[in-house]
Amino acid sequence: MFEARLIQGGLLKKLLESVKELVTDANFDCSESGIALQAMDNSHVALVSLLLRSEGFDPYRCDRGFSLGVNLNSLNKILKCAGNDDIITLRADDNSADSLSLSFENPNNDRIGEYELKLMDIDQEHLSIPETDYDATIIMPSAEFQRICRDLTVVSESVTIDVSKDTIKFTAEGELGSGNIKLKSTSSIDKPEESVNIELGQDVSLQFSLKYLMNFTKGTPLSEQVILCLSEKMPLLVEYKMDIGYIRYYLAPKIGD
Amino acid sequence: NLTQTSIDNFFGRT
Repeated sequence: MFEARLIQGGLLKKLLESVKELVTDANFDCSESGIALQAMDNSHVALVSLLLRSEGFDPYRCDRGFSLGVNLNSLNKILKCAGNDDIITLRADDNSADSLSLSFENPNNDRIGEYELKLMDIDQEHLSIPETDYDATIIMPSAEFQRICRDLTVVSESVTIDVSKDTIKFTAEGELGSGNIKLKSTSSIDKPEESVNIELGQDVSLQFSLKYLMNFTKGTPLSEQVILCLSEKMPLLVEYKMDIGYIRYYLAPKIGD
Repeated sequence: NLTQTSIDNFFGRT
C-alpha cells in the first residue's frame, strides 16, 4: 500500500510542469524514504532527478518499494483539475498497481475530487550519478537565470558559461550578432534570495544548449534560488531546492571537435 | 564546430 498526502498540493502541480516537456514517461520510485524519479530526455542529452522526502507528506505510507510507471503528460492533465490550494493525496495498491488514485480536497474540505490514472510498464535505464566536487558552484536568483536564458535565446542556440573569481558570464554568438551578461557576486544580508554567490575552485568555461536550459527554467516557480554546478568536461547541474526535496537537471556539454 | 555530448557518456548505467 502506498499513500502520500501533500498539504501543499500546488507544489506537485508545479513539479509536473517542470518535467513534462523534458520527459514523457517515467517511473515514480516509491520507498519508505520518499518518492524519487530519474529520467533522461529522448535524445539522452539531459537527465532529470527529483526527490520528495517522506517527511514532507502527512501522512506518508509505503510498506515496500515499488515503481509507478506514469505518462507525465496524462498526470499533468489530471493535476490541472486540482486547485492550487488543494490537498493532494496519491494512493496505489501494490498488489494490483495498475492505476494511481488521486484525490483533491479543497482547503474547506467541502469539495473532494477523485481521479484514477492508468499506470504503464516503463522499462527505464537508471544512471548512477557520481558524487562530484564541482569546480564552480553558483547560487543566484532563479528568475534572473530564467531571464538570461530567455534573452540569450534571441541571439543563439547555445551559451558559453564562464566562471572566474567573482564573476559568472553568459555569452551567446549567433548569425545576427552576439550578447553577453556578466553577474558579479553580491551579498545582500537583508535579501539573501536576491544575491549571487560564487564558490570557485578553479575557472570553468563550458558550452550548453539554450533549448535545454530554457526547459530547465520551468523549475523557476519551485524556488527563488537556483544552484548551478560546473566542472570542466562534466554535465552542468541545475538544481531547485524545495522544503520537501529537490529537482535536479543535468545537461551534457557541447564540446569542440 | 561544437558537438553535443550525451549524458550517458558521463553517468554510468546501474
